Amino acid sequence: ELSEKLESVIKRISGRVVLNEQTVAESLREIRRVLLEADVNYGLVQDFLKAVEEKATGREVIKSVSPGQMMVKIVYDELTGMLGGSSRPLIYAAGQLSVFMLCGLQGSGKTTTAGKLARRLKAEGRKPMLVAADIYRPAAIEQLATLGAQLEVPTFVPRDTGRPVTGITADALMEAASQGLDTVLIDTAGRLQIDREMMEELVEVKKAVSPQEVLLVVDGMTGQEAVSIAEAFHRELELTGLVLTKLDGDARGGAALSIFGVTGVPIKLIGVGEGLDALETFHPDRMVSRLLQ
Amino acid sequence: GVLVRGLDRTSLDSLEQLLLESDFGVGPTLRIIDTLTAEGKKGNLHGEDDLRELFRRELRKVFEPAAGKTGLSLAASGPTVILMVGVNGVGKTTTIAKLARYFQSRGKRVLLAAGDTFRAGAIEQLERWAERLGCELIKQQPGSDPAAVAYDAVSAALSRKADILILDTAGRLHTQGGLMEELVKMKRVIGKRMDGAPHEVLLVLDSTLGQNSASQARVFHEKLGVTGLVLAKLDGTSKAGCAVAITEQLGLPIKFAGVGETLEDLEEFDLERYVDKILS
Ligand SMILES: Nc1nc2c(ncn2[C@@H]2O[C@H](COP(=O)(O)OP(=O)(O)OP(=O)(O)O)[C@@H](O)[C@H]2O)c(=O)[nH]1
Ligand SMILES: Nc1nc2c(ncn2[C@@H]2O[C@H](COP(=O)(O)OP(=O)(O)OP(=O)(O)O)[C@@H](O)[C@H]2O)c(=O)[nH]1
Ligand SMILES: [Mg+2]
Ligand SMILES: [Mg+2]
Repeated sequence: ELSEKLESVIKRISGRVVLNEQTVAESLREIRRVLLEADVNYGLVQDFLKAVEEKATGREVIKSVSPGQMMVKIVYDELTGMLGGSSRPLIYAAGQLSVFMLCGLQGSGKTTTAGKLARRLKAEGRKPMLVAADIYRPAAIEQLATLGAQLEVPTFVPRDTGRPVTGITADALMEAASQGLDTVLIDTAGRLQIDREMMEELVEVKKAVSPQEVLLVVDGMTGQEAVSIAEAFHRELELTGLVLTKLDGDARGGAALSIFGVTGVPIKLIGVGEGLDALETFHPDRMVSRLLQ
Repeated sequence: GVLVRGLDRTSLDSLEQLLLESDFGVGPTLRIIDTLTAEGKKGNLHGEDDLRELFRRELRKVFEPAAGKTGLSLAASGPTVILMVGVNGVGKTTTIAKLARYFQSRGKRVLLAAGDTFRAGAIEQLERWAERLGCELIKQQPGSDPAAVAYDAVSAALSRKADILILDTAGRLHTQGGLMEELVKMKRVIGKRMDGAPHEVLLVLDSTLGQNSASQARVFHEKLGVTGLVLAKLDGTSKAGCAVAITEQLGLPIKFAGVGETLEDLEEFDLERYVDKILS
């Protein structure tokens, strides 16, 4: 289940006793290609290759292993090292209302993820409320309300979409408290990280609700802009976690390594389907295999 | 940097980095850099401006074959039927609304069809847009067969003498075999109801996505015969460089660019502006 390119790396440098500079350089070119084609951030790939080169050059090859296999093992170990500790659990407030805020670019999967989270929390014995804070997209409120109805989870719907979102979310918290609920999931509108006004709206919402989690929802197929996008949201909001969606497809998911590798924001969950049950914990080792396939 | 007859190696390296960071992909980037390096060795490059100009010319070559097909194919008689497809969340429904506005502003009577009978709020979303546009909408109950909606919609377009019919479909990953077959069936049913329809199968790509867009294009094209691409969300910071590989491999014309979330935010694709964005 290794990519053809890495298999050819193994074949090409077989029959050598030490990983010399030329051997390593050839292999690094192939590895660079594999990672870039997996959408891993360009700058991160450069740093990664340097680290691999240091580990590889001049190493003696273990008797039972071919130089090529050793090279690939070094890559595996380095990637696993980089993604180690990238998976973290959700943070709840002790003895009071927990608030999770979902944000991200247009179409990344926020509303669906809010539904999935509500389902998971309910299954864990918690009492969640969904909050429809996207007052812009046509029928966004209906979309979330439909999910809430399917899950039999209360959905807070703005009475007046002319009011600012901060007022809506503050009202939602009061409503959740009065209903004796314990977790509030706020679905926000998709926005560009370069949209000053819309980013400011998120900053205001965060101030208004003091969330335990500010989750950036990122499409798992996102390309080279992943880091720049995440950095902007992180700078404005101090993200507590990432959710990568649509990993049920054949995208290699380099955005995961890129964002965690550069910003250190942990990956809390992954989306693996459109169904409300399609939410999983992130497994770094599975991601490494996915990146190298 | 080492001079390649008047051109700094550093400039070529910077351009390589720029292209890779624009989601061009390794293959297309290496090919372009090799071509430009060869030009440099022949002495045809005398600085940054030459490099940019030559890069622009190389891209024009890539887009040349598809350039003649960027207009929309209209039906010889009767309604022109357009099927909008693509993976989840790329911008299909919003693009349909923008396209309806595009045609209305050209005096055409547009009919819309709510072919996404699956996702929560999908029919409502298109209904809202139809209201804003003052456009008729064909819809059925959520959960109904999308092919049945398509059949109804084509019948309605014919009997009501609409100029344009645009059908929405549910988002689906190209790896979901059963869902791809659902689209194939929808297209077949449309063709049964009206000869030659759909006249356009538009694949919407999200400019923010990376190399996976090329796989999407390949599979959707294999299954359906895509007639054109829409690059949505080009108002973001992503440069949709994978469109180059797709054009090289499949020759699919890019018909429109989505540049925002309102009805006015649809542009006919402009190659020069696309190159400007890449080089910016
Ligand atoms: N296959 C798959 N589809 C997903 C996943 N998560 C979300 N989707 C789909 O992606 C599309 C967009 O999801 P939404 O939840 O509407 O995205 P959003 O971020 O709320 O969109 P905006 O509010 O417009 O920014 C829908 O078709 C969802 O069903 C996932 O993990 N896998
Ligand atoms: N900035 C920007 N946002 C866009 C553009 N096109 C669509 N969007 C936004 O992207 C999000 C998803 O758009 P939809 O039209 O619902 O996408 P879709 O492909 O129909 O999604 P599904 O039906 O769930 O698969 C919405 O928030 C849109 O407003 C664009 O060109 N620019
Ligand atoms: Mg949403
Ligand atoms: Mg849609």
